[in-house]
Amino acid sequence: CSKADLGPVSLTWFEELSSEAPP
Amino acid sequence: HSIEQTEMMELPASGSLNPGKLHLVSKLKNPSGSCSVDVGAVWWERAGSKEPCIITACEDVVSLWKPLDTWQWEKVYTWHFTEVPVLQIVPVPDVHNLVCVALGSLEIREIRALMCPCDGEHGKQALLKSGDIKAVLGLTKGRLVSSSGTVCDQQVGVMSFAEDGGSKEEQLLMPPEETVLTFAEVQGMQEALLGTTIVNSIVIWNLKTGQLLKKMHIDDSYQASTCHRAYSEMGLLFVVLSHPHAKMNESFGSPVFQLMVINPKTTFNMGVLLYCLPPGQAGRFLEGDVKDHVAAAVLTSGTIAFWDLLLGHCTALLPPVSDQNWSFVKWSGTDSHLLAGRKDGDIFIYRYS
Repeated sequence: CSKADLGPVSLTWFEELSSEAPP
Repeated sequence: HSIEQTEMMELPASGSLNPGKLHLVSKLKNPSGSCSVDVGAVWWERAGSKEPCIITACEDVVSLWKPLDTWQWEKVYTWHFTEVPVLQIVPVPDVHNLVCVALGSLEIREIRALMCPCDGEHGKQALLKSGDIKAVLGLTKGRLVSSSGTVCDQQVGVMSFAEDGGSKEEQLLMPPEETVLTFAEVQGMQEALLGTTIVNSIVIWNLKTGQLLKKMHIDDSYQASTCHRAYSEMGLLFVVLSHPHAKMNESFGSPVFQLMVINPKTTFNMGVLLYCLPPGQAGRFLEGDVKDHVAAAVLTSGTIAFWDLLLGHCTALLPPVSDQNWSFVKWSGTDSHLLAGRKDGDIFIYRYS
């Protein structure tokens, strides 16, 4: 396994998931 | 008030791995002799100064111990619980004069806040929550998260305490459609909270908005995993899990903790490292605690084992003292000491270096 197997990463994942998730 | 004498003891040398890492600094002897269930640390403020105190719990009594000179301890207050037994101490970081306790028989039925006594006053207690409580954890900034109810009517709520342990309010988080078993804060991310569920998922909440951000299924090899530490680096989420049901593997021994990496965006995840017992050591995870890069676990053999999470291997073993098995271990939240307890109620305080 390598980091590539985890898919594209984002340093701002928390903010992005917060803007995508239902309120 | 009873004053317990400090006793310096030689570390048991036989079978110890790097015993030099552990130095016994103090011991609290249980005068009641009743079964000890947990230990914790709390800041106690009196007359303008804060002291790091120890909280001990037996099934029917919770005691507050204050430090005297030269590592002696004085028991200064006890709270009694005659109806429902004490199950665990729940420290709440960043508040002083307050600690929470979970009460129940097999499952948690109540969470109570214990207020340490101010000068000349009695310690008080308040019922915070009752019912079928599955999990509870104290969070930084004086918050307490808990989950309760069945999967159909599950409630996940966060209470906030003022710094002096006063006023509280509760905010509800969106429940996942799976029973939450444990919680973990994401280090350095005050608004992020993780949970592990009964069917081996990891969920992420936004504590500010109450949103459920993601539910990710992880490897089924180890059931009922508990998350002890989580941190985010380079856009990835790293979690340290313990595996109570992990079986011995012929090639690498008995895994006790595991470091996993998760991409929260894609939910793809994989194991990074298994923290196993050294050759010749038997036992499974019974109870444990992780602080920064050091993990400590009480094993079914009665020994406490330590791992450096960065080095990836077991660094110290603490066998039972005087043939008395260890039953719980906690890192102190007020300093860098380790609090280790035996069933007979005696608590040993170690410095780990």
